[in-house]
Amino acid sequence: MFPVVVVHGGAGHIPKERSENSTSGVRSATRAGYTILQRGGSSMDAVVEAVTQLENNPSFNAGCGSVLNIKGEVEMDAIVMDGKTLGSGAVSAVRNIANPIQLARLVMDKTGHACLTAEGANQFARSMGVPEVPLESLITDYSRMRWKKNLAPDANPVECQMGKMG
Amino acid sequence: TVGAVAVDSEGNVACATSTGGMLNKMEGRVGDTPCIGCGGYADNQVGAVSTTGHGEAIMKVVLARLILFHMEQGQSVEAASDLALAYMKSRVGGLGGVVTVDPQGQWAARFSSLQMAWAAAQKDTLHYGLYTGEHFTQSI
Repeated sequence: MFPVVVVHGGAGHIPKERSENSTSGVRSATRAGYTILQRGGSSMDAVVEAVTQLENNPSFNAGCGSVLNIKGEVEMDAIVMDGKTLGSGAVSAVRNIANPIQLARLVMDKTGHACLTAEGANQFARSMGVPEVPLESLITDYSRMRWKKNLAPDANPVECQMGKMG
Repeated sequence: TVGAVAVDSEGNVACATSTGGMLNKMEGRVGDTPCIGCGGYADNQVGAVSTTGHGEAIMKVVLARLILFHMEQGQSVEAASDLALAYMKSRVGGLGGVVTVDPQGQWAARFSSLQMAWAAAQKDTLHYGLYTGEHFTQSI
């Protein structure tokens, strides 16, 4: 049995000037997950660590660096699933949380539910002692630029984000 | 969207996916990521998947669980991933990408968009790529 961890940083349009950051970000996150596996850690620990690193990396659409909604705010979604128990935890439309993936894991570990959403997810975070962060800390110049650019009436946000077919 | 799948030395698989969602989405819009079977799925008896792409399309085909169905029918991780991505593109015109593993440690990183940043680590080798067809390796 060979331990393995595989990471993605999102499919879609990645401008050339951002491609190096994207590639180095996923490589670094993969190394972090693999180190956990090499030390005998669980696959759940490995994937949560890898995704946490990418949420903290402003080059990716998750955590810090998330795209903005139509109001210029950040609402995030996350899920974890454990292949041994089929246990799963998720959060949706959660705000002001630096690492939604860690909150999703708490939903799996600490509640009998599969998903908590919006204000309920934020209340759960407070009850678990997960600190809330200011909205500004999750927004980057790049995400704000893309938000403004796609407010135009003739904009196509899906095509802007997904790019052309491969 | 970002995600990861892993197999540990006990043969347990897991997945994790996190996202800010779609550019300029309506307030309250929730995509595929938190929906079990869509943004991710993990079962020690089959494998694990983390998905990325146009969430409304991914939900219509339940992409993560669809890949594992193909694997249950005997397809390899790569063929199962490609079959499901091709179905999503032909059936609902959606683009996306996936990372997939099986309990034996076979893995794939596949996408129907032009780009997806990905990386994999196994047997002290780091694999990575960005554009369609790229597969670079280096020692960890």
